[in-house]
Amino acid sequence: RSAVMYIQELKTEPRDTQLLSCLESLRISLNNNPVSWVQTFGEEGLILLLNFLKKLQDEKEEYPNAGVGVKCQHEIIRCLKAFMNNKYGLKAMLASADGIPLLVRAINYSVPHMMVDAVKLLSAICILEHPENLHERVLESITALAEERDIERFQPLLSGMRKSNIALKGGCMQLINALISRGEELDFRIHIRSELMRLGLRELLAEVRNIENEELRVQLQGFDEQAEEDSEDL
Amino acid sequence: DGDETGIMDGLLEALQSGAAFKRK
Repeated sequence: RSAVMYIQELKTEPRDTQLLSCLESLRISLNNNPVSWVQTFGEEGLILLLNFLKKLQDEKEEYPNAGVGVKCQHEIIRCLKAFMNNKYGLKAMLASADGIPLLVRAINYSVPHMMVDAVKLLSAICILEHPENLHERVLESITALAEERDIERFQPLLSGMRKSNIALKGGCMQLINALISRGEELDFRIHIRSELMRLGLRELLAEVRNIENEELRVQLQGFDEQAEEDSEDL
Repeated sequence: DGDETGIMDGLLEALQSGAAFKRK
């Protein structure tokens, strides 16, 4: 199918399994076609994907097909990753006001597999070399959503750390490391770290250190090394 | 150059290996 055909299909507002199958196929196309294909899918396609994601996130859990809805949300996150895997797509995503906030809303610990992908994409955005400090934009979105929900801003990440899913623990630590590492001011980095510790990261780290997993080990080492360097600077 | 590809893959690799957190 051509990029234009996907746009036409998405415009017919498919639902449930029909939407899921369209998204699965779109993700494969976005991953395997040249950038010119992604460019044809373009901003119009990106807006359609983001609108679907928003609509699905707004749907109540009682909705009869909520399970398929969650699968569709996850598939959209995977499509966004494929879309952003080139300069054109990344630029389009960052130019969209909704892109980062919707990825932040996908930090949902009750859907661990989707949350892993969402936190990893956000971590990548944080460390991207860009004139605008993107880690600040990510943090602003995290803060705004927490204010809306009246919770502590890092609570969703700590809830993810408490899940038994090891990839999720690693993903959460990765986002924490990415946010801290891009902070230019020592005060900022220390503040974020102490905010996390106060929320319960200290106790969680003690538990997580006992898990034998290479990915997790790298993230814990990254966290410790940055903290040690800052402590020396202080 | 809009043709540059593999950007997210590169960033994710740098995060996963810990290279992204080394102070410059």
